[in-house]
Amino acid sequence: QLSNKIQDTFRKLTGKAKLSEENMQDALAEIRRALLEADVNFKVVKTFIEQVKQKALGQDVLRGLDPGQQLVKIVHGGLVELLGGQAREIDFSRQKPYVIMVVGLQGTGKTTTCGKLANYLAKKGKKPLLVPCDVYRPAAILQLQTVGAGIDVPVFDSTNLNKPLEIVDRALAQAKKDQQDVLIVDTAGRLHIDDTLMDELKQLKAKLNPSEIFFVADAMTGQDAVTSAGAFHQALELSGVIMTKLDGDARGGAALSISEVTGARLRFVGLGEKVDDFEPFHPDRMAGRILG
Amino acid sequence: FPGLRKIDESLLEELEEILISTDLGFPTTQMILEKIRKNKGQDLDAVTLKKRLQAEIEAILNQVPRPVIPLDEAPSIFLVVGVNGVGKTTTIGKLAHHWKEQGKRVLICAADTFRAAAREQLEVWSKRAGADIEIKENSNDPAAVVYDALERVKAEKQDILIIDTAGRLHNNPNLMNELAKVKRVITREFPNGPHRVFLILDAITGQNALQQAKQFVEKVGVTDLVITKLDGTAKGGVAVAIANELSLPIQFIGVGEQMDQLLPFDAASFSESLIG
Ligand SMILES: Nc1nc2c(ncn2[C@@H]2O[C@H](COP(=O)(O)OP(=O)(O)OP(=O)(O)O)[C@@H](O)[C@H]2O)c(=O)[nH]1
Ligand SMILES: Nc1nc2c(ncn2[C@@H]2O[C@H](COP(=O)(O)OP(=O)(O)OP(=O)(O)O)[C@@H](O)[C@H]2O)c(=O)[nH]1
Ligand SMILES: [Mg+2]
Ligand SMILES: [Mg+2]
Repeated sequence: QLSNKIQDTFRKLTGKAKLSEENMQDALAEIRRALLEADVNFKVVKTFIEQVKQKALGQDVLRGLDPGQQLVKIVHGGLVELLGGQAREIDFSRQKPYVIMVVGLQGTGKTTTCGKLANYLAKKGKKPLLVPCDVYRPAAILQLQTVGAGIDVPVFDSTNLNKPLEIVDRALAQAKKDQQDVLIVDTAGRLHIDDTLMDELKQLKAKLNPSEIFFVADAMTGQDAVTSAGAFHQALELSGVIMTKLDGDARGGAALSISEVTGARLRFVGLGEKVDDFEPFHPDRMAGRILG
Repeated sequence: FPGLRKIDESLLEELEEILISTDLGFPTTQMILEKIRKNKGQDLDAVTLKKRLQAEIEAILNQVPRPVIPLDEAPSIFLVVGVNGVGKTTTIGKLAHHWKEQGKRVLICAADTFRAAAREQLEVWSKRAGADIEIKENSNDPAAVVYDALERVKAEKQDILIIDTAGRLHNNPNLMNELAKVKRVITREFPNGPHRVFLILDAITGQNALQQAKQFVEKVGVTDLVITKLDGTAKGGVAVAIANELSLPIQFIGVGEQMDQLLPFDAASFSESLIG
């Protein structure tokens, strides 16, 4: 337990009314190790520890707290701030239909998440249309169709089309005709270093002019989170991040790395394989989880 | 690091960052740095330093015995497991292709009876590889379709049976029990089976991979690893931590989404790309 470890480092010191460079050294080393073990990117950890140190230096220990508790409070608060605060509500009036593009690396949970998003929005009174644009993965379109059928949300029929640009063209037309007010576009998983496929995403963005581009990231992602999310952000300017598989026991430090390097806020979390295992992101819960 | 560097604390700090960035993890990183620290004061150039790190990593990997996958006494039964989305189904397509090319008769069992379009996805792969496939359309009991596949293996004298399972998180007791049950069904029909249990691990996974490996070893008796998605920028360093702590051999690596993008594991080239 990190807060206990921090308490221990301070217990060894005496006359500790203020947090100082010296008495914080061991505690900061413990915090650094905890964040690295939680998969926060090492560069992000470095910056974060420095910010914590600066905030803590010379700060009078608050009444009722000992220096260790004080430091934990600063660390927790710093994490919550970095994680971007409570997710704000979507303003659907900005675009009709409201277009949401879902992107990310292979296997992170995009297709499943598209279903969860559709279900979440349908429950809020929206009329979503799911648009399968993964023309590469075997049975990907069938997967989204099956998910859609399970929640009674229409899925655009991409079955005999093999060009994502053509699919979205027709899907937009259908949505306007059938008065669907949200388009959720599922894209194929891809590597950020695959120029052809990253270009495909840029072209899709140009055609869709989406109000949201959600990057779907796996909670167990390690140090590479900064590189991959950073590249997607560079190419598309992400509007949000959804972290999946938080029902596992991965600490999820990638959430911090991704927030830091893209500035895109975490919006939702996936908590299981069922369509209801989905909720808005809570920064304080994530901070606690990362700290362990 | 250009030019000649003295091995001192500042260099060790830089090396620590390099190793951590590959997902090697804190403990394994410290273990390697301790060894380098013994040469404090020495001057080394960048190339020698790099080779030194690669050698340390390769040594950890080579400490793990890598048994040859048993294919001489048919049928060889392989169970493929792992958490969600790591590449199990795709890897099975690649393995089937790999062994078909060696002239083997391969049967694939679609035991992911849960996820949308899982059976259809595997069916495409079996067609591509030229393998047979056992599917049970309206069942949601993996043990039942595995049983059918085992009976079929006996009847048809298949050389190899590869069983695809649903992705599952290792901290879900019900799902881990379901997998243990599938394994028992196999052992009941074939006392020496499953001959190997492959844990598929995504190269991008951070420290949680250690926990995944521990739990899957404990609950399902994993014997070998396959690391996928090494065609990305992730280095898969946690595989070294797993070698160090659990002594699991890596048999293959996945380097793409196509059927032929599976390579036998090579410790030297893996270490080289880790400290590229
Ligand atoms: N436990 C758990 N599993 C999840 C979650 N989200 C998705 N999954 C599972 O993760 C696996 C991959 O999900 P997909 O939706 O196919 O992932 P994808 O990103 O669309 O994959 P590609 O299209 O191949 O890139 C499936 O087994 C899903 O059921 C989650 O929040 N928790
Ligand atoms: N780039 C790359 N992608 C891969 C590799 N192996 C698998 N994939 C992709 O990863 C995604 C998930 O692959 P699956 O085979 O469906 O993974 P899975 O473990 O069976 O997923 P679940 O059954 O849902 O748990 C697909 O988009 C695959 O094409 C690899 O070596 N490299
Ligand atoms: Mg998908
Ligand atoms: Mg699968």
